[in-house]
Amino acid sequence: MNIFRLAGDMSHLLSVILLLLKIRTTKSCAGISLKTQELYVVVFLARYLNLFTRYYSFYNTVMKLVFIATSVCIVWYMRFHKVVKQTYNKDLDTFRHYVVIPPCFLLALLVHHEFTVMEVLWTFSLYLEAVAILPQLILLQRTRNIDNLTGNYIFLLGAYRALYLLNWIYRFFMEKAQARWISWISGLVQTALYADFFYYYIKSWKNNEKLKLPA
Amino acid sequence: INADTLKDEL
Repeated sequence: MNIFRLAGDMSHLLSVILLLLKIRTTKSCAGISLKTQELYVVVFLARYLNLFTRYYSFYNTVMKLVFIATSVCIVWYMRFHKVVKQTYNKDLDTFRHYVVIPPCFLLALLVHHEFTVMEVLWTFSLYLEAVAILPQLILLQRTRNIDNLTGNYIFLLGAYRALYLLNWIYRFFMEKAQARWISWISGLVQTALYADFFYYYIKSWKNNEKLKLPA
Repeated sequence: INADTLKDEL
C-alpha cells in the first residue's frame, strides 16, 4: 500500500469520525445532508459485498466493516435520535436522491468490466459514489452559517478522493497496474465535484474567515 | 497485477 492510498483512507476515516463526533457531542446534525448519507449506505453495501467472497487483508476487512457500520449509524442518528433528528435541515435538503440510483444502476449494467452480479454491483457503487456528494454540496450552498466541523468533514471527504487519484497514478506507474477506466473516470468526476468547494474552503482558511459559499 | 487491481481499495 502506498502513502497516497493510506493517507486517502485515513482522511476518509477521519471525516467519518469527525462527523460522528459532531453529532454525538453537539447533538446536532445541522448542515449535514441525510440524502448524501443514505446514498453512502447504499454505496458501501453494494461495494463491500465482496467482504463475503474475497479476503484481501485484515486492514481491508476492518475498514469495510467500519465504513458500513458508521454510515448506518449516522443515518440512524439523523432519522431516529430524538434530539439529533430535530436539528436536521429537512427543508433545505431537498435533492431527490433516489432519482440518481436507477441511472447509476443502468449505467453499471451497460458499462462494466465483467457481466457478473458482483462486478455490476461494484461498478454501480462507483457511479453512485461519484454523485453521492451532490445533495450535501447543495445543502451546503443553502446553509448560511456553515460550522467548522461540517466544512472540515467535507474537506476531508474531498481530500480522500484527491488522494485516491494520486494513488492511482502511483500504482499505474510504480506497480505497472493495468488501466481501470471505470474507477478512474468515476473517481475523477467525483473529485471534480469538490473543486468549487475546495476553492472557497482554502480561500476562507487563508483569509482566516468563516467558510461561506456564494448563493 | 491481475484483473482485480483496485479491488483491494475501499
